[in-house]
Amino acid sequence: TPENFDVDGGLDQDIFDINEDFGLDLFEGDIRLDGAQNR
Amino acid sequence: NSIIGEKYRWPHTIPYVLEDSLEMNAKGIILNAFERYRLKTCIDFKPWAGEANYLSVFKGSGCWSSVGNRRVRKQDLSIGAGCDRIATVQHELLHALGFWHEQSRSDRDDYIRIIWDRIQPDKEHNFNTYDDQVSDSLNVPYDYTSVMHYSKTAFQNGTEPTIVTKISNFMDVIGQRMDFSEYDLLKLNQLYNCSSSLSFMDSCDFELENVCGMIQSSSDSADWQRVSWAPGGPGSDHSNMGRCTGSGFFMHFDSSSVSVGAIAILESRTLYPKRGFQCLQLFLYNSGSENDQLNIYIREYSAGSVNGTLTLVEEIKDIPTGSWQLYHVTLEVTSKFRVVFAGVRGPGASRGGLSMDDINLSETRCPHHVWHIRNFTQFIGSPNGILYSPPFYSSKGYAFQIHLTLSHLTNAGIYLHLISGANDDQLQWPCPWQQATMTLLDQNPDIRQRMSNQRSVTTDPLMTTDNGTYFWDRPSKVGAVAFFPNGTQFNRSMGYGTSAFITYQRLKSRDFIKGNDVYILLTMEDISHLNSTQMQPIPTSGNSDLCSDVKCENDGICVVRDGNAECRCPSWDDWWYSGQRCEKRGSTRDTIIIAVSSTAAVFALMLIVTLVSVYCTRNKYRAKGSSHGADLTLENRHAF
Repeated sequence: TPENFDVDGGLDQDIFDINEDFGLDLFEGDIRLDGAQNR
Repeated sequence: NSIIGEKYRWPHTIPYVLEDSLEMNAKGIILNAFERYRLKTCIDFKPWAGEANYLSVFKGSGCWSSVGNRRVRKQDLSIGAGCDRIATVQHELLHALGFWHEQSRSDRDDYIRIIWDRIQPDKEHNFNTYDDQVSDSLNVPYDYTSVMHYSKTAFQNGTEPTIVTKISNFMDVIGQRMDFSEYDLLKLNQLYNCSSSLSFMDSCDFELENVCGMIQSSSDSADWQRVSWAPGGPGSDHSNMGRCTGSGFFMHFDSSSVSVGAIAILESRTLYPKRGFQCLQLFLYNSGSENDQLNIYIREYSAGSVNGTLTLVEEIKDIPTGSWQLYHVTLEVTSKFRVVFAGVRGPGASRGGLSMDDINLSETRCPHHVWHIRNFTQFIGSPNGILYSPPFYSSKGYAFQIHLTLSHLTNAGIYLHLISGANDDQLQWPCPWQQATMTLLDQNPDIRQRMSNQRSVTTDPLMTTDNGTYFWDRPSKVGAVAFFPNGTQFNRSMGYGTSAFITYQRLKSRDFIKGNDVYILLTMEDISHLNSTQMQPIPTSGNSDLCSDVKCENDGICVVRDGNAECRCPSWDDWWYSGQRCEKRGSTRDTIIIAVSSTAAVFALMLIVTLVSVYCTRNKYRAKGSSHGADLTLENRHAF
């Protein structure tokens, strides 16, 4: 039987892991702040 | 916990644009996430039609959102690679609706401990808290089960947890990505003053004596009884499975005490549809004759029929005996109606009857198929835990099979396989844009309280394997030979799915396993239509003048974007129109021809340049060789 294709690459990644892999450094991991909030 | 300030609220119907950049699978999942909001909250979504503010959902880098309505006209929400999970979309939408993470609420230190020295350097800001002047927990207890809670591994610099729950049993509960928790819904519905939802209609577990307003008919020959057990079975209801002594009721039609042909009718209360399509879901137990059946009718009211017109929708026959079974019935009712449940005594001996429990009616689409797995727990973590579903057909005619892996240490995996089927000669190959949605059903009696675990995958006709073949090509061409349990041979293509569908720990939680039975709900639908650009609104004021001078050819539509008129061109699976006025026709074939001819042209050009260079260099050194022959000899002698 051919092998299966795993869309998660064998990892159970959460939102913050995915964003970290992209090199993102968002607020609390996945929040985009606007200018006023940044200040 | 929500951001304080009315200015951050959206209207109850949120305008959205699904941008072209989104992956096809993500587009389908986003629409499914909207459906979960429509079922469980009063929040609805509609394609943007020129409203002042809208959500622009696009494929950016990662999964992210802003918190609340920022009133910036176009508010971005990214569903990037790896973010195409329904619960992730629900999470990002909850941010957009005004919610922070659960672990950032002001009182979180009462419930969890943040282990600061296990957090990666400079990532501490991810564990900020907000005081109650900025953030409101809406008088709802701290929620370890929230879809807005991060898991224990968030931003860790090693292997030890960064979030430790003060009640240790919740360590592996935090971070669920299945569905809204009960408290998520309580907070969202409170924040947006929700008192009803668009698609929920009724739920009945028969625990209350009023049986949810259902009525016994006077025009039948027998009655349904509300009982907590029946002499011939079942021994308990489905809602509680006997876990609560003295409670746990269901409705029973005793077919053993009536003659063949006797009918017991139970009618639901009056219901008022909004969407025109419904799914009725119920659990049945047969302890009577194998020929006993349940007929589902609709009594629909109109001006011309005050007593309603009765229409038979489905005859549920061959109900297996001895266990609760899940059934779905698709309805398409547009005016006031009741659902009529008619138990019919069939021929043959009966020592019991028909029982029904946990009825849910919603204006949603029924799953296309149900895979019922019995005696489930024996497979968890076992080498035998590699299960294949029976074969199913999609509405387009593609044959497929689901593969559940329960043999690994911690996680269950789930995969979609295309298999050879009866329609293969008539179908398009490689299989284009069929989205399979696989749902592990949380068998909570109330559809609104369910936290079912769902993943979707989509067939991309251009996807290739390492050896260059199309992944979703015809199974008889690219699949391997396999056999059904009855010995019939078929071909099965490679599976496509995830090894991290759900952890065993979560699988054993809630009501995923009930009576040692598990249900996987399956839908495979054609999402090709999502390949085309979402129609942008045609502005009604000012901007419309910009389009008056632009004529789009080939049924293209003029839209105003960033103050400029531009044409949105129609496209299909393998061809499209492009150009400023949609005047150019393109196709996949053209693209291939262009790619091949460009490659050939570049190769020819490079060959000419190389030959000319070699020729010139040779001539140059020949000339040099003849004039400096003595020097060369001297250098060679020196070298040796």
